[in-house]
Amino acid sequence: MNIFRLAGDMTHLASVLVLLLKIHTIKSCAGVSLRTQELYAIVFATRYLDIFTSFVSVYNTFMKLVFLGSSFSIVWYMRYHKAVHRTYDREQDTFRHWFLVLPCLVLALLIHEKFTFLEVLWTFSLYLEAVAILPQLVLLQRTRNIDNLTGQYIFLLGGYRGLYILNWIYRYFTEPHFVHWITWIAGLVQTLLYADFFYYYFLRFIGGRGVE
Amino acid sequence: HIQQRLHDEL
Repeated sequence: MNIFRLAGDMTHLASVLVLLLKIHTIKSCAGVSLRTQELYAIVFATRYLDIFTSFVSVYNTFMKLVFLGSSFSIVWYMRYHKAVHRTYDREQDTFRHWFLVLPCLVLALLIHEKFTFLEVLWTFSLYLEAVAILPQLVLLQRTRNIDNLTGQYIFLLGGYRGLYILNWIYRYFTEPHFVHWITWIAGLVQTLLYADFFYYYFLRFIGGRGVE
Repeated sequence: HIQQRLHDEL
């Protein structure tokens, strides 16, 4: 564990907590894409399949449970909780996210580090996570103005993988044989997708107004 | 163990 990875995990945790805070306290999911949340639930479900078979550390297992629990409960809230569901912007959240799942699965079957069931699904989760934010970014374009909590959520979610890139650079220079092109490229693509959001976020943030 | 190292990340 290094400071970059810890900062990345904490940023990721913060993004999930901000979203849960928004949905649970003000009972609103305005501006949040249910489709992105569904993709993230699939990402965690396929990435953490080894949660019971391979124990890394208490921290690792605890964080996996937090991410699994929070992503599925956010989907549940947005789908079935009456008050929250009412604030869901169904007409605008129309990105065909299922069209992202199949290509990621095919790509994982073609490009992976080891051809085993767990490894292919793990690689699938990497590819899917790289594009999972697309429905949210499209929704953002359509709803123009979003509240600060949603803006913070997206900012933290984009930032965590950027910190992971610093973690991979650090581990590449400090650990022999630590080379994982698939993880690195997927992480880079994921972070680059946030580039224009970061641009507007900092513009607004410096301006001191909400994120538009 | 290298494989394990890769999957020691979230």
